[in-house]
Amino acid sequence: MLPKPTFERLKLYHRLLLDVEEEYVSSETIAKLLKIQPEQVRKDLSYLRTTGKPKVGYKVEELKKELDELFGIKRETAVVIVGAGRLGSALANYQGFRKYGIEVVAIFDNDPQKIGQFVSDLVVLPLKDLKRVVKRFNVEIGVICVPKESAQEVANLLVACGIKGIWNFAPIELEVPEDVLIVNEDITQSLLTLKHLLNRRRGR
Amino acid sequence: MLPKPTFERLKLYHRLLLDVEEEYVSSETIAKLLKIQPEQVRKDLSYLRTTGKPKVGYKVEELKKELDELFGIKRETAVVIVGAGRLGSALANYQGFRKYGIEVVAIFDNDPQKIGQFVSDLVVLPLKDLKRVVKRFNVEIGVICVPKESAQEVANLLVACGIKGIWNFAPIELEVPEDVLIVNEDITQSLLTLKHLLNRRRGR
Ligand SMILES: NC(=O)c1ccc[n+]([C@@H]2O[C@H](COP(=O)([O-])OP(=O)(O)OC[C@H]3O[C@@H](n4cnc5c(N)ncnc54)[C@H](O)[C@@H]3O)[C@@H](O)[C@H]2O)c1
Ligand SMILES: NC(=O)c1ccc[n+]([C@@H]2O[C@H](COP(=O)([O-])OP(=O)(O)OC[C@H]3O[C@@H](n4cnc5c(N)ncnc54)[C@H](O)[C@@H]3O)[C@@H](O)[C@H]2O)c1
Repeated sequence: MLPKPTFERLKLYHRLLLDVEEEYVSSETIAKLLKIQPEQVRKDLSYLRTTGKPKVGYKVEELKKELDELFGIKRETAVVIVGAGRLGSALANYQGFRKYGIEVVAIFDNDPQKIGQFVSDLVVLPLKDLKRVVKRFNVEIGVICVPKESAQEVANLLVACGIKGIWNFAPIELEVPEDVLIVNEDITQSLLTLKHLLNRRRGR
Repeated sequence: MLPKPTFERLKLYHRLLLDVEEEYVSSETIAKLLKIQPEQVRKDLSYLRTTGKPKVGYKVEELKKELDELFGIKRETAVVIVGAGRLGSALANYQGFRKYGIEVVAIFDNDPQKIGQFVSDLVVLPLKDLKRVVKRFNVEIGVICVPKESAQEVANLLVACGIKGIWNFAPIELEVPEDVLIVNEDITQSLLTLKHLLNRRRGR
């Protein structure tokens, strides 16, 4: 089992490698880009099978392939979005998910004005179709983009449909059964960090 | 100086308190909602001045007030967004920032078709107005919502205008001077975590 900080850094190495064109990459190059120590990079990569050659570095293709396997990049993961508002529509349109093997197969809403409209190439569906779509596309992840007042109710619905992973954008803690994984993405939390750090700098 | 894990949890306590209507709250209540241990909550709150009364708990108003101070919530922070695309528009419209004292004062783009259009109640401005707006509104934070190929160039521009904090949504590491703070928000990183955890569960 990978330590969590190592796992988090391996994700950043994977992202960096998408832009590296050379055949080999050194731990110094990765370390400099991420402003961390080269020993840390070597230690993290020692969890993988790919080894580095002294003075030459790691073979980029081999590292990429092994990290793809670790994150299951090549395995297509079907995702549904609930909430076709501002955030839900931005996510449904986002082409960046493709390179991680993530495909948004459907988007849902409970507002009659939105149902039947197009968001990207998807038609907004009513919630009554959720179960049928989850079964048909073997959907693994449900993305919650509804206001916080409706988020728990939507989580219950996703769980009832057999979804095992929830990506939650609503700023609220959700209650779900033990076997359902939740990743919370309250982006205002980072803004608070930035605000706090700027405050401290000005000596408030 | 607060340890980073404590700081991260205090942000979650602050968010929870927004929805608490009782006069007092116990460490057990907070712990249960966040699925952590009550001792951890008491230890975190011991960094604050507000103390809990045995059997009664912490006075909600006092806790809120002290956490507001810690995060500088009451101090209005002016923010600009560069990139009036899908994500930039969703952020410009987001009313949730107000309760953290964050105000989006302007949004910029380099696409002539977008300049002059309305996003929320803001007119999309050309980049040549960035410096004037940053000075006039004493803007502290610049939000980068442009494609990763333009992100570094936009970061350089924000730094040249005197911005001290950058909230970066583009999936790339940015180079900025030591005195500029960066918080990266590559939301696809969380999707990778979810995908990896689901993979492991299925025993792939
Ligand atoms: N927009 C942002 O930049 C942003 C930033 C941070 C967090 N968030 C969070 O993301 C969530 C969505 O935000 P938004 O700005 O897109 O809001 P929005 O109001 O634009 O969209 C919400 C959508 O959810 C739909 N909806 C409401 N209840 C529903 C239900 N029970 N079932 C199905 N659909 C339902 C609405 O009809 C609407 O289309 C909110 O919880 C918000 O706090 C948004
Ligand atoms: N949409 C999402 O859900 C999402 C999710 C994760 C990450 N991101 C990241 O957020 C960023 C924005 O994504 P998006 O989906 O909103 O893209 P988008 O294409 O909808 O919007 C990008 C906007 O930036 C503008 N732009 C490009 N170069 C510019 C420059 N040099 N100066 C000023 N404006 C410029 C474009 O004209 C466009 O309006 C990207 O880096 C993307 O990888 C988006």
